Amino acid sequence: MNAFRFLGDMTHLFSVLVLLLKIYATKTCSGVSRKTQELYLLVFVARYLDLFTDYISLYNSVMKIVFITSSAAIVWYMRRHPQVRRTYDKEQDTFRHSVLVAATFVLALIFNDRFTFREICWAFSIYLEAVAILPQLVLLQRCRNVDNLTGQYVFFLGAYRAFYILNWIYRYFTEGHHSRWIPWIAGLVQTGLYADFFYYYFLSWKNNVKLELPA
Amino acid sequence: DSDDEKHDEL
Repeated sequence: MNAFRFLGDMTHLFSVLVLLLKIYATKTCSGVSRKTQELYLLVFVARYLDLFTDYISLYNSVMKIVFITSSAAIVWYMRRHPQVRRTYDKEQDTFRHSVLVAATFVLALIFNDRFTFREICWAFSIYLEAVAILPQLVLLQRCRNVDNLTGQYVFFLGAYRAFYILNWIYRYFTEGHHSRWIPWIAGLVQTGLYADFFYYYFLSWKNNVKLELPA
Repeated sequence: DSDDEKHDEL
């Protein structure tokens, strides 16, 4: 495992834990898109189903379990917890996420490495992950004033994908992967979606002011 | 093979 891949995994893990701890500690989820969280849960379940069929390493299995359980916990808090669910911005979080699920599933049926259950699930999870942040970005834009922790959550999530792209470039040159166009394209789209957010995040950090996204 | 190496990522 190269350093980019490891840093990617760590920023990814950190983003999910930051969000879970924020919700757990403050008992609020304002500014957090439940739709994005449900999409991520679906992404993790679709991709990490191989947990039960293919053993790769202890690191791999533990991380998969942590990702599935922590995102399930976030969804559970937002849907079921008596205090947390009342702070959910339901009226603002209106993105039609079922459209994203349907579109990426069809895409996975057409573009996959092999027409098998495992490969279709894998391609679906990659495509869905690329666009899963959209409801969250729309919600952040509507709320204008972004909570520090929510801002950090999106920042680490974006950093994760950027590190993964560096990892793929590194692997491409050191191991010679030639048929990895699915994650390449999806990863570039996914990272591109964050570009705007990153720009305002750095501005707020540089000027030491609260993050605010333009309408 | 090339299928397995992508599945070792998260």
